[in-house]
Amino acid sequence: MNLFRLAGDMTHLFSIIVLLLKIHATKSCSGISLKTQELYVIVFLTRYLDLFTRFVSLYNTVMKIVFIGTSFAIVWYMRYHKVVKQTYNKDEDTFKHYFLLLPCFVLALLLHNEFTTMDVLWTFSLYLEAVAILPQLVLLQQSRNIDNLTGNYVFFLGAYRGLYVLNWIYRYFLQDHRARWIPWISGLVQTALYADFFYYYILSWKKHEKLKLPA
Amino acid sequence: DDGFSGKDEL
Repeated sequence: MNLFRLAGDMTHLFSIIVLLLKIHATKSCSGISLKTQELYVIVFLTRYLDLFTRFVSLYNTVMKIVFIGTSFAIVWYMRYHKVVKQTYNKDEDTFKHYFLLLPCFVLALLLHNEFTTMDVLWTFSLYLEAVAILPQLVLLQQSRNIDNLTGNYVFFLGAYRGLYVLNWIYRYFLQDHRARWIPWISGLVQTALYADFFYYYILSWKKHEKLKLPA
Repeated sequence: DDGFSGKDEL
């Protein structure tokens, strides 16, 4: 594992910690899209089906369990915690997330490495992860007030896949020279979807102003 | 093997 991959994983983990901290400490999930969070549960469950059949390293196993566990915890908080659920911006979280599920699944049926249940679902999870942020970005655009923790959460979540792209470049040129098109293309699309957000996030950070996305 | 497809990543 190279430093970019580790930095990517840590950034991903950190984004989740920031989100859980916001929810737990402020007892509020305002500005957070439940649809995006539910998509992440599906992403992790379909990607880590191999949790008990394929052992890569203790690090991988622990991280997989953490990602599955925390994604369930976030959804539980937003749906069932009696205080937190009242802060959910239900009327603004309007993105039809099931419209993402079907195309990603069809694409995974068409473009995959091996036609096996495990591999098609793994491929599906990569396609779905690439677009899972869309409901969250739409919600942010509709929010007048984006609090710092929410802004930071989305920033670190986007930065994680960007660091993975650097990891892939490093692996390809300096380690094994193997092309992994499915994660690469998905990861590039995923990172590109954040471009607009990154622009306004960095702008607001430079000007010491509150983050606001143009509608 | 797993490294070939990228399944050794998260």
